[in-house]
Amino acid sequence: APTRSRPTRSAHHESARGYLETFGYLKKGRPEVGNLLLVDSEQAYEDDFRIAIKTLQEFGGIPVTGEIDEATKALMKQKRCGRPDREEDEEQHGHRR
Amino acid sequence: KRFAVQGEKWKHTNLTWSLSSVRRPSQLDPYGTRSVLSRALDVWAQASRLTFTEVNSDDADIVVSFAKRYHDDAYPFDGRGSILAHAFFPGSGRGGDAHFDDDELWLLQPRDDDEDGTSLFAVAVHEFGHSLGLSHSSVKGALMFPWYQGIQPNFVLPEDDRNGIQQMYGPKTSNKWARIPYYRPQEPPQTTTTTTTTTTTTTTTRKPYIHHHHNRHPERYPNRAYTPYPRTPSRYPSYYPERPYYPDRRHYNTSDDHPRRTNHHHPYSRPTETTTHGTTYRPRYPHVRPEYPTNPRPHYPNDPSQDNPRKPYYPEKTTQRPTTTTPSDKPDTCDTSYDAVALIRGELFIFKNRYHWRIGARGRYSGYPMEITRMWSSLPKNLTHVDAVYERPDRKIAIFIGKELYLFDSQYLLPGYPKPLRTFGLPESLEKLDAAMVWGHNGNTYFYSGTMYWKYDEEKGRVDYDYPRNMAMWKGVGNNIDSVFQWKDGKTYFFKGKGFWKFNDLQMQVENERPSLSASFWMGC
Repeated sequence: APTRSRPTRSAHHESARGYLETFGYLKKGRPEVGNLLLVDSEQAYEDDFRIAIKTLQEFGGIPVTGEIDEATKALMKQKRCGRPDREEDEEQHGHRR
Repeated sequence: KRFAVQGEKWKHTNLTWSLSSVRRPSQLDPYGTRSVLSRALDVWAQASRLTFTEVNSDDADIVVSFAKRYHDDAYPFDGRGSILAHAFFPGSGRGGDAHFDDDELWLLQPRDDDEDGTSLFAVAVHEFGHSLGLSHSSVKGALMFPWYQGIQPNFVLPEDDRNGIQQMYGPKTSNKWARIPYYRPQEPPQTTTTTTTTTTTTTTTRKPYIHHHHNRHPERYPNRAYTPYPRTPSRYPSYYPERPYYPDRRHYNTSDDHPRRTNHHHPYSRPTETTTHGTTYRPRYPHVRPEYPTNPRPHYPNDPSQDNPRKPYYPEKTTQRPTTTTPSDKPDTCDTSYDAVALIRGELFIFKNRYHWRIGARGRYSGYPMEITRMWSSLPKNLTHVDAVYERPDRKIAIFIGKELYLFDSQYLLPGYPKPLRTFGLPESLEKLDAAMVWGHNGNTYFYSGTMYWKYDEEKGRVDYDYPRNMAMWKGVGNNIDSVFQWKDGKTYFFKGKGFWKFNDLQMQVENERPSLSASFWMGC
């Protein structure tokens, strides 16, 4: 049977993903084919994305919803430092060094 | 929610910085820019042991540059957008450098109504936090909070950032471990120019130096009767350009219109030469502090005002002096047992009740015994004594008091301490330790209490499982020892009461049955 495909993601979703990757909330590079996820990793990606949004909301001190709501969009537009909030090695240690 | 230390830090504290000679700000004047950057660095300098010196070289520790879009690193800027700047953690080469997006509208003196401009000072203070090794903090209001917040006019370094920088580099040095530099009205160094290539020496004619203790710079301070020389750098150069900064003499009359009023009560500013308790005080113009090895003023035995350095000392007004009573628990140096003995930074520290002695290469330091809390101020105020002290292989200082361990890095209590003894695998029922040491014979750490002792694994942070064992192993010292430590001669010494044993590590027994007297051997009595 043909693999189930999802509609391409919204522009907000894509810019949010870029932001999350730039500032260390989401691992760079997803197993994608064009804009369509491989079926078996789609759920994993959704979970990671949602966790990343929550982590950003918590770090930024805004309500933690896991959704790209207005407060989250405003936070992503705010002027800020270019360094990641979560450094690579924190990924391995699982906590902020 | 707190600061995050990245891990790398500068090994030296006298850091150099410079504004890049190549990538300068295209819309800011370099002098104003350098002044703002200097003030931003001063924020971190005021809270830590770090010092910053501007140099005219791109090899400085911290090189600040302004660049647009892609600029030879993996973090291109985004034009007038949300990314303002970034900086690199301590290290060689690019380490420590700070890059600012030259497309932004940078403001040197931001006003409240500046909506779209960005305060260079606010961003620079943040980026220099990265240059010193701090990561982003999730504490809103902290400098290291990643989103731009501007800076309040009466800016004070937030608590979270202060904790972060002080954990890495320690707070501004207090005079416990090092002396405060003093300024004297000396003759300024006469410059002699040497021409190396032609090996001829030309000496400038020496200008006669006349020390004016009156207004030396009338053009700068027209209504000042007196001015200090040489001037110490002012803490707030651009906010109060006129006011000189006296490091720690708050009681001085700081209004500029009246002649300086000398505070007769302060020991460093007596009007005439007097000799008190064998110490001669010379006239104090300008105010020069006599040099003392460790304590900025002489220690008068049995004088309670020594307990509180903030309280002025009243030598002349004997009627005002409180009746001197010797604190009941102050030990007699030559007739006492010891609670703990430890070699710390190569110096011998002996602890008894609330006090401790410090013995260096040239013998006992003057001014001791001194309260333990004056050296380790984070210990409990109602401290009565310490049970055991040792310097760990990682140079941290472990102080055991009752059922708790206080761990210090020099004199800064590490976060998370004190910790209960059970955290280290010691039994819940254990009331206190008698002693602790790193045994030079095998490099292991041992804890002693009553009739038992434990081997402690510094890596794992807990005692080994096949302990405790009986003190009988250490033949000759018996139980309930007072202290044990390893002296510079590599020998182990056990203390009990007013005596001590030298211990033979190979034969695992004391070298002689009868203990020797501690006072004469260790205290030089």
